[in-house]
Amino acid sequence: SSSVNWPPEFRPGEPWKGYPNI
Amino acid sequence: KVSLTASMLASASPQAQKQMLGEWLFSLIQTMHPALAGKITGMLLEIDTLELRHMLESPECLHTKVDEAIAVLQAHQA
Repeated sequence: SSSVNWPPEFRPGEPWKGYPNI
Repeated sequence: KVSLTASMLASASPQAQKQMLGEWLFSLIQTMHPALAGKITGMLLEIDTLELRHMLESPECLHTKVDEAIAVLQAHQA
């Protein structure tokens, strides 16, 4: 299930790629 | 602790704003919920940037959103 990976995890110091279109 | 101001955000691109808000949210949430901070921050970054900027100036609003995110996350994981 794709929901397993939700929500994307934010990691400090790394570029945020969770929602690139926003 | 990450310091972030409205003027810093105003001069940044939309993507950079999300990044700055993410760093700021993570630093705050980490003190409250260390194990969940990354996931909660990820959820809160789904919120519109304008509303996130409002949360920046309203700790009460921020805490409400954090509590909501935890409830959703726990329900999702249950």
